[in-house]
Amino acid sequence: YAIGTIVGALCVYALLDAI
Amino acid sequence: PQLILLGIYGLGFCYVASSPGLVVHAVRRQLVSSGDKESSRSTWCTCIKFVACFTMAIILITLSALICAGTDAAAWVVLMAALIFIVWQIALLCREYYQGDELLAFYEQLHRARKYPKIDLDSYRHLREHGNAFFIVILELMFFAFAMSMLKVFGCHPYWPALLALWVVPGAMVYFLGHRIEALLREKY
Repeated sequence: YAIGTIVGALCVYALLDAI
Repeated sequence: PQLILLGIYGLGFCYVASSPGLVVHAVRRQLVSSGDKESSRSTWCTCIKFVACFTMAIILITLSALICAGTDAAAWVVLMAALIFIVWQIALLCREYYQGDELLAFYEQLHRARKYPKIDLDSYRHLREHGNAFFIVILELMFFAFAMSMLKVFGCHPYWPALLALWVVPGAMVYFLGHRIEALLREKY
């Protein structure tokens, strides 16, 4: 879940950026 | 504080994205077999036929939608691929639900196998857990592509969160599989 959280945070950041 | 918030969002994203991992674990009896006696080959053959039929239907819908709306083709393809992935999981879960006898036999076999020395269990469990961690990363990237495509196709249209919820529907359906096993056990003993 540590790797998952980092990848997830990056994904959320990119998604928020896209909105 | 914003970094912590992003971390929490990231954990939530990871949790939601890993939903198909739970489904694969629940239906592993169908997907991986030990040999000829209980073959997973028939499942995979059915899967290929199912995905082929579904893909053809989706291509037709996509083409008609593209002609009408003129949206981003790549986003539509990702969206439709995600839809196939979701329906595939639901189909496997339904199959698992109705193969009650085999499902119960699988768990009984597992129970017997667990009486063997712990070291054997640990070796395969470690492999599975570490594999699962990387599998989740792949799922996160798939979920990201899905969410990004939805944004592209639907923009901030109110029903894109509904499509997002669709991603976790198969994971939620595992709940009923748990009840099914309980009911089968209750009936048997």
